[in-house]
Amino acid sequence: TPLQLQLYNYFIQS
Amino acid sequence: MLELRLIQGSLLKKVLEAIKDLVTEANFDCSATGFSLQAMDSSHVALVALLLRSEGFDHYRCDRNLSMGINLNNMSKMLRCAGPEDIITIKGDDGTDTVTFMFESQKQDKISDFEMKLMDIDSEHLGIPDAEYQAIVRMPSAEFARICKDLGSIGDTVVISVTKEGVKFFTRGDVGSANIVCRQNTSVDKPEDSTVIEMNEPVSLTFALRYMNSFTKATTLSEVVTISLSSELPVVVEYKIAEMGYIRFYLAPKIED
Repeated sequence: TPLQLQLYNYFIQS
Repeated sequence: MLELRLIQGSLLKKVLEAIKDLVTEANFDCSATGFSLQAMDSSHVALVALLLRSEGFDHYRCDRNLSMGINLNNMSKMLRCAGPEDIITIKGDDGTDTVTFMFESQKQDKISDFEMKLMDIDSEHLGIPDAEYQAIVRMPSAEFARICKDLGSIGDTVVISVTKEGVKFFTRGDVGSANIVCRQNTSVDKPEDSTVIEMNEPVSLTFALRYMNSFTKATTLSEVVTISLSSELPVVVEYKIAEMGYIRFYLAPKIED
């Protein structure tokens, strides 16, 4: 099954 | 002091219906720019960003920036009490822990005040930089909703691939597989019926259909949906809100383990 990435893989907390 | 009067109150009702299942609690931020929200779903896979610009309101008073923590289910319950033609005014005050929604009938012969308790919400704000996307697809929102619903009955994930031939939606499940291709098609008479593909380079990404189907609850807000894809970024599914702003859903892809 494919692995679900999270938004933290792309965006950082501002 | 906060007072935001929206003639087309139904827009706010639709916005709530579009996001309340994805996000249960969120801070609404009010500033001179407008009424906005940014919130992630509980698994930090999807994010909703809403902007209703101040110019879109009939009356917009926001003396200083204010953040209101709201349970979206409760807000939705209250907004469902507004009639479809009602004018909605959001009223708040610094230092109070409530917000008031006032509903006025078109004829001004019925005025209702619903006061709702606010809550403290620790929310994480993500910095989302402007980005170049490898492909941008504009298509009728109802068509996109139909595709997500249909594929959702077959599989759990959708592979969205954009090539110069068009945009392809593919799923596979226990019962079999499905493949839907939408070719570019420009309708001069009804531009909202067009499918337009801007492609810098081919791109193919996999997403959970559960989230895509949740995003399509915003279909009533706009006849057109814009899907922006890049292999370096979460997909953006955007519904413009006429004259006012937008609701954007970001979704992180799935990758082969």
